[in-house]
Amino acid sequence: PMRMHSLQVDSVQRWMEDLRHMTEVE
Amino acid sequence: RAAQGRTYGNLGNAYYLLGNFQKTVGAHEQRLLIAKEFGDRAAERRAYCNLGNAYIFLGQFGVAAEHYKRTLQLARLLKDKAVEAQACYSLGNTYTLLRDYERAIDYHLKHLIIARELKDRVGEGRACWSLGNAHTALGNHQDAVHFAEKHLEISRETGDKS
Repeated sequence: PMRMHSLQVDSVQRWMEDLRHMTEVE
Repeated sequence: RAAQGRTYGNLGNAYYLLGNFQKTVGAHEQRLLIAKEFGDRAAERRAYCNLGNAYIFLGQFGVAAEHYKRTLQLARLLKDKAVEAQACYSLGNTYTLLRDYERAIDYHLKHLIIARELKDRVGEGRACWSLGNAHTALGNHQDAVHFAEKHLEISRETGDKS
C-alpha cells in the first residue's frame, strides 16, 4: 500500500500481517 | 439483546477472517450500538478496535485512526495497560501509513513507555524498530541510529534472527 523507504515498509507490513489474523474475541 | 450483541461481534470477526471488510464493518457497527445500549465499555472498546482493524484493510487510514483513538480512550478508562499499549502501537503504524511521521513517533513513544513498564521486551523491540524507521523518514539520522541499536540489542536478547 505504500511507496517509502524499504525499512518502513518492513515494520508496517509486519504489523499488517499480524493484524490480518487478529480479532477482539467476544 | 445481549446475545445479539455478542453474535454481531462474532459475525464481524468471521467476516474479518474471511477478508470481507465491508461486512465486518456492518456487523461491528451493530455490536457497538448494542454495547452502548448496555453501557458495556469493554465490548465498546473491542468493537472500536475491530472497526479500526477493518478500516486499515479498506485503506481508510484516517477513519481507522479515529477508531483506534476511541479504543485508546476506553483502554485508559478501563485501566487496561496492555490494551493501551496495543492501541498506541496501532496508532503509530496508522500514522505511518498516513505519512504523518511526527504523530507516528508520538504514539510509538507512548507504546515504548508502556512496553517498558510491562517489561514486554518484544513490544519494546517493535517500538524501537518503528521509531528508527520514522526518524529515518524525517531525516533524523542520529535518533534513527539510537533506536536501531536498541532494536538490535533487544532482537539479540529475544533471539529474533530476522
